Amino acid sequence: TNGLTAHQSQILNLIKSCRGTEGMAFDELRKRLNGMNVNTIKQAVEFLSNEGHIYSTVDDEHYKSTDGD
Amino acid sequence: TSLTEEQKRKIEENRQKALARRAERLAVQQ
Repeated sequence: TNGLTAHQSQILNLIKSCRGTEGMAFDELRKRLNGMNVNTIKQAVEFLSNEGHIYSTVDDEHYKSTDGD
Repeated sequence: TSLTEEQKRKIEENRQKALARRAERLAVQQ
């Protein structure tokens, strides 16, 4: 395993799948994770950012992955 | 939408910082 929880992995995979230059918007992430608690998503995003898996792009609500590009 | 040069520069800076954090975390784990 990669040391991530199921939620963290799911969120990272969604961000990885987004190929746009601005990355994935938080709202889009929330829509794709239909039903997941917003704070859970925020905490996972913060963790992934702290671990260097993702970074913010045009603002603090758009993210891209550091893996595989 | 196309990004301005400043936005592109900032994004690349954020990417480099994230890569540095990732490398740091991996080093700690070993």
